[in-house]
Amino acid sequence: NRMHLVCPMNMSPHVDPHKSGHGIWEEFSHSFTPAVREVVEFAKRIPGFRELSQHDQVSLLKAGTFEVLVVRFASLFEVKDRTVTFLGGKKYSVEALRAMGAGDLQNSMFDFSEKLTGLGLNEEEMSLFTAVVLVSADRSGIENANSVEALQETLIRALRSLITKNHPNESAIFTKLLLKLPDLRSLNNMHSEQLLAFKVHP
Amino acid sequence: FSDPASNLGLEDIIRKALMGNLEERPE
Repeated sequence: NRMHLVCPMNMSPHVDPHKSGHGIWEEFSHSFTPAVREVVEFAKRIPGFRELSQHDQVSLLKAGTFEVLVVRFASLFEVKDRTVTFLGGKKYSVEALRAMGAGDLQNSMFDFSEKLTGLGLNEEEMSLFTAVVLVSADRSGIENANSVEALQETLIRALRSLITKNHPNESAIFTKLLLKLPDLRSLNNMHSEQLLAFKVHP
Repeated sequence: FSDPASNLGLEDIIRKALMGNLEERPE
């Protein structure tokens, strides 16, 4: 009988107690579905992605959508004022969200967002990094791992040369970016555990 | 659900978004 939804992909963390489970789900899908569609549209523009088999495109997107969304929505976690902005536009303090049930995942999201923002990437760098994140997603359901690996290597090489060109005196940036991949994987695992434990009662 | 992605209907959204493009592709 949880009365709060602490994921910022909701319009607000407050749940109308008179709303049915189906209604709560429907409202969430209004924000969630367009965000996922945007990830798919982004994936389609990654050079080489559409050449993967359809099965592998779906598998990578299933495994990597959360990680891509974490990167895209990192700015919702504002480290300076310790707030999270929900998709409805309102900000909630870390303490308020903690009282509503947010736990370790929230802390880890702040940590990730702070480190990513600290790298000061421009739009092009962020976009290429996001492409690397998607093709680096879990490969357990992949049919042709060699093709995915080749695409990942190509994108990582492109990211390295872009970062080297733009930040000639900051070679650590590229390494720091690659180290974000395992961080994203553990955020994904934490999120999956919460999702599995989450139930909306009808 | 044993698969968190199924819990959100993620696969269905992804497939529709991917297929949409195929349908729109000119002959």
